[in-house]
Amino acid sequence: NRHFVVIGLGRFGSSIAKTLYSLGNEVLAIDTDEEIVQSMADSVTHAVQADGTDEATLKSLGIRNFDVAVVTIGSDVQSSVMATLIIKELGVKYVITKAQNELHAKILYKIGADRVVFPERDMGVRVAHNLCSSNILDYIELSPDYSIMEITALKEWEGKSLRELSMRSRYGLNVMAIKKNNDINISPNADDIIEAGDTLVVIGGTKEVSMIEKEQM
Amino acid sequence: NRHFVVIGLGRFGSSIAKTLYSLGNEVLAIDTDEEIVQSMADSVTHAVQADGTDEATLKSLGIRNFDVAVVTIGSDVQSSVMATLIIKELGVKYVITKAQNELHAKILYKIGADRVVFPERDMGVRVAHNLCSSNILDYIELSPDYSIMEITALKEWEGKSLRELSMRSRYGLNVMAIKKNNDINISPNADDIIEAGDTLVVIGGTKEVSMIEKEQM
Ligand SMILES: Nc1ncnc2c1ncn2[C@@H]1O[C@H](COP(=O)(O)OP(=O)(O)OP(=O)(O)O)[C@@H](O)[C@H]1O
Ligand SMILES: Nc1ncnc2c1ncn2[C@@H]1O[C@H](COP(=O)(O)OP(=O)(O)OP(=O)(O)O)[C@@H](O)[C@H]1O
Repeated sequence: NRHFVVIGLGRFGSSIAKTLYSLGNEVLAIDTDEEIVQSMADSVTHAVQADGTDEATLKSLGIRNFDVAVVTIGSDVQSSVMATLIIKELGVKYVITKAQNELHAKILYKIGADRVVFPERDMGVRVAHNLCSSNILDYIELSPDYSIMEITALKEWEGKSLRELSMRSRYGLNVMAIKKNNDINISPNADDIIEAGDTLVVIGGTKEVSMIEKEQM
Repeated sequence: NRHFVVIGLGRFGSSIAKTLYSLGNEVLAIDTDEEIVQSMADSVTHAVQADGTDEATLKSLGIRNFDVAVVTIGSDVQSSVMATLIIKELGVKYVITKAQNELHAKILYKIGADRVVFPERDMGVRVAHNLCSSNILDYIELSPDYSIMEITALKEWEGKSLRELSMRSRYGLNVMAIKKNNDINISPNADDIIEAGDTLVVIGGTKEVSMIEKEQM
């Protein structure tokens, strides 16, 4: 398995560190806050109190030997940028850093970050779509071009088979799963009949998906 | 369209407010910080500087007439709980509140929150899965029972058709889309051939999806 170092153990960073560890990876977790480090001790391989912007400390922790570094220092943009730069210079192949805004992201890419994430912004988009219509249970943009949506069967879909509904030609959507009560069928048949209360998980172009969404608002 | 009020305009709250507004809804955004309120003025219907725990102010803003309230006050757990309680008592039908941890979530449900979200935790899980294997581009838990994964075609899949691969019987997965170069085909055929560099978007039981994932680590 791969070796990960996570610097900055806020809500987001600690969730990443704990999940990586539970999947069987080696995880070194670093934070300046002693209390946070203590609370993480049983959920990662090693938890160390240290400053992610202190080059000498990072060298002595052998950061250069890690496959991936995750920098999730939040409100202190300067520390986030400095930690990313130092880790990249120490030779870590893949560094992923959390950004506060577009400007922060631009600086991070310029100094060598391999990937930048905006966790609050992305989750905000997903939750906002969920709230827009009571029929839409979930909405996830997999890429700017295509999205996945969980939608409760529309009135006009009830009692019809997938073949009759011809989701592809009418809406540009592909039904990948149907949830009836608590069962989920991930290989729906053209002859499957949609009933009231069913939930369809569909994939389609972001434009097509948002057209159906707009109709439901 | 529906009327939304968003209280607490941090990174997460402001992302929700802006997305709801861009989808055509009426959005009232509230925060105690005057500067933040100013910066949101053009991205929502109304932005108001106010304290979300002040019942008299919320009454005078007509909060009871909103369909949905979103409470995204972060580190101040007491304010988050008080704002949720007051809004529920004013008669708002659906209140969704962000929680810092499980205990906070428990209190929120007890006092009447309709839904509680953990944006940092959920995104942390998704990003950690992405980091585990270079083949896995994305991993999303749609529910505890089933997940979606974007995976780069495995060596042994190259040159084979979906029919030959029989993803359903061998892995318990359904291929919902295939990405070749920048094109995405959301209605894959059993005779489609998988080539090196293709990305498959698959859906399956969370256990089945993580079995494939573990093999890739
Ligand atoms: N130089 C540093 N080295 C190591 N850890 C740091 C450093 N600076 C800040 N941190 C830690 O980073 C963590 C995250 O920072 P902060 O709380 O500002 O971000 P946040 O974006 O609110 O976090 P989240 O949203 O993930 O909870 C904190 O636990 C903090 O102690
Ligand atoms: N009583 C209140 N009424 C209205 N707004 C409030 C109140 N208390 C705090 N806020 C606002 O809530 C917003 C979010 O709070 P805070 O920054 O603590 O959370 P956060 O979890 O770090 O946010 P995020 O991760 O979304 O950036 C802040 O802009 C703050 O001004």
